[in-house]
Amino acid sequence: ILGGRTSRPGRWPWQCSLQSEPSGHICGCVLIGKKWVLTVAHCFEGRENPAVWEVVFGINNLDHPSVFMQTRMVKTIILHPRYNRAVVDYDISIVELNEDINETSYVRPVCLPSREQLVEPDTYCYITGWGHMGNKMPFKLQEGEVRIISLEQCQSYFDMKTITTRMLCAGYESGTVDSCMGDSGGPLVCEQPAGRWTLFGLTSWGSVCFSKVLGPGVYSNVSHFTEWIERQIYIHTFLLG
Amino acid sequence: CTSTSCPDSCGNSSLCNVNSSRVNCSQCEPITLELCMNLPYNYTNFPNYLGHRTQKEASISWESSLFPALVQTNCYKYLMFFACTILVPKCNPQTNQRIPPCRALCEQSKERCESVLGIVGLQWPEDTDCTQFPEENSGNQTCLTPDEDVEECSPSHFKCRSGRCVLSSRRCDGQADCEDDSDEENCGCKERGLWECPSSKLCIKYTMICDGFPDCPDKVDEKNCSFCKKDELACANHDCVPHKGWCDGQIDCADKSDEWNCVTVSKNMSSLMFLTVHRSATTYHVCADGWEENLSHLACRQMGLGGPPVTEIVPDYKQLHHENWLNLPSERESKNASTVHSLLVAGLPCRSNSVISLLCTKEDCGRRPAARMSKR
Repeated sequence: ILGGRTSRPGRWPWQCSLQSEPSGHICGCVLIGKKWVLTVAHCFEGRENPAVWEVVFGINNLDHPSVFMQTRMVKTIILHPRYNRAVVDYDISIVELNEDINETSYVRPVCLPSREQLVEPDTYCYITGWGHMGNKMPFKLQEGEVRIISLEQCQSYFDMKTITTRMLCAGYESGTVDSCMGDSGGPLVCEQPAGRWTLFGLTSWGSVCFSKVLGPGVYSNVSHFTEWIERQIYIHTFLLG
Repeated sequence: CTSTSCPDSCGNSSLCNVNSSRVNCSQCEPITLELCMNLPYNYTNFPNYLGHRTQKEASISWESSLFPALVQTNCYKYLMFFACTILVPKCNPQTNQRIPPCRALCEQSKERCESVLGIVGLQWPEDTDCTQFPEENSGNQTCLTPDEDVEECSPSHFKCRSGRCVLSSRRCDGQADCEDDSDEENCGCKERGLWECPSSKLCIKYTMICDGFPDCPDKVDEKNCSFCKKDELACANHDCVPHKGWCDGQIDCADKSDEWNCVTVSKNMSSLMFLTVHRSATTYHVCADGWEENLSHLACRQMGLGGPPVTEIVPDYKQLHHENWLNLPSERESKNASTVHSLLVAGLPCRSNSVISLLCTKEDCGRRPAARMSKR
């Protein structure tokens, strides 16, 4: 996360780290149910085998195991069938864990939006991750507040790419707070009434985040995929069991 | 390849024969770089003149963004053609030989466009030294030079009426980029070869219609896609299956959609939430005979809800004027079924004359631990 700050332990209990040896942390991910995690499809390019992945919850410092830490293996990786690697569209995937997590105050799921629940431009939301900070890779989870940008305005930053309705843009025009490499798959969450944090975006792509030419971050628009997510969880829980 | 076995860049290509040298191992490959799909040649090989080792690397390179943007300045008519000859150099599939651009093409491009880059503080790509390319008609080496039917714009561009190229993402964005405003004309979906969602005016590709994924906000692109017979129901992928197989616990649709959304709760006038099963295009309530609490848990989970369910047995069912109910057969197998509706059967008497009412709660989500107070 560029321009963010170090998070307090437990502040984002749905944040998880998708890891694969020998590199360790590869991508962010988000807990949405006892056995289900969301991340982006591009994290699995070249590594589609579930057996090489593990998911770590309840940590703040990647380098320090915490008493709240829970680790699970990956049972199933469900890539969106329309994922388009070339234009990074439909960049979303669901991960089924090999067993339920224990829900604690440090490990608990985020809310999913309904299909009709959209986040308006100029809303302030948070992005979190262990991705590049511009000058180094952090060990501690970083967080940053970003403002939702309209798709039209976002398109004006990316000449060579098409911003589709499957995407969501956020960040400041000046580009001070942004997601970066290693944040992919992590959450963009917005606080809803009654203090419920809801997942509206998954860090997907953007301009080269530590070059001078900055632009907003582009996120997978989770509202567009809610029905598909619920469908896949139903099929894998009740029909393939 | 000095040995008969080729290094992995060749794979087991027959092009590497015993007498060839390592240099000759790269083979022609079809061009997939979208930016250069309208060239007068179809094959390339790597590394290219910018040092990119693969087309993927070329596609995410700085130069693949730089040149299309520079083309919009109209600094040189054949700049895009030159850019492609160094991004995806021409390869002759018969001889496996690479055919470079001619030096004049390189010099013209650099001479006319380098200064434009300079205005915005950017540099001409370093390793496009024009002296590495042959002069036209010099000796035995052929080279590429643009002829009349070369496309000035890439497939990622829109060609203004004036002939200038602007990026296709600028087309119909509400701002005129062509001097003659032609990029903001004929902006309807149909003119752009797209299909218009009636209510939202959103344009989608024709291939997205009836493909099982709703793209229009009101999902109209997935309506009227099936032509089922009277005794059939349409799956989500628009196949037709006999309706008697709908929600019977057996999968009939290829996408399994006949076994989705089979269990819901329906409210009656006295706001009781009856457990309801939708089977063969009919809705059923569930008779309470032999009901067990773990089935309430399973039913709530099937509806994507969690938490401890509240189960109520509603007596005098017949008074409720609902004729259809399903039963748990008494001789039920002890295996734990994966769904409630696969356990239920029709056509049995409801001895208790009562049905199940169920209240499920939403899974708890999105709550953060309160910040701990710490004395300073």
